[in-house]
Amino acid sequence: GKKQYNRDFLLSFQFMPACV
Amino acid sequence: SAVANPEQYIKHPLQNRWALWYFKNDKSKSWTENLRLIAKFDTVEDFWALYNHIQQPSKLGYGCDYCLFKDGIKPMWEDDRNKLGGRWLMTLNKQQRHNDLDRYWMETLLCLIGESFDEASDDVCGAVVNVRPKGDKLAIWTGNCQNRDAIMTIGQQYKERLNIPSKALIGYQSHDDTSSKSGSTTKNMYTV
Repeated sequence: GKKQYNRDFLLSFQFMPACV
Repeated sequence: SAVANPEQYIKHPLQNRWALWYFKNDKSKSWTENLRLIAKFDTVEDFWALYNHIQQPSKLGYGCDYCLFKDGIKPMWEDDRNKLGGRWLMTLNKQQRHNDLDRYWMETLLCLIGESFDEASDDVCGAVVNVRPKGDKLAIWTGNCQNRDAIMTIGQQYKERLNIPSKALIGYQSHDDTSSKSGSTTKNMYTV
């Protein structure tokens, strides 16, 4: 299926630490 | 011994790979020379790394644009995937540069990368923000101006996401009409 992400989910990643 | 949780180290893939373009109006150069590809990304994490690193539209100079398009589609009418299409166009007043422009552009980007328009998202080619002295413009470009159902779905959901009052109409115009217009206004094929 299509990979859909809602606004709140996307926003929760804005200031996450970078992947290690 | 713990098993690593993939949530902690795998980036979240997007449905599409996207390309962010920047246009700077330098009159000594041609239109295509002024259009530069900034970067491509295909994960949520890489989107934010780019977004957090670049200027907001309200900080750009007059005549500048950002364009976010699906990888492989150039942000111009002439591209095969655009030439039969058109755009939902939002024209902002001068005051909205301070109040709304950056927020609207971010919402537009989130609508695109999150595939917010369900199946109609397949019709989306990209989005453009134009920073202009007379008033800034935001647009979502779609691939075929005859696909009424998809276009209406996109327009209705986009308007809802931006919290545009229902009495304020936004219009969809075909690129064909925009490129061949004689006056300053282009007729709307659809409105929501």
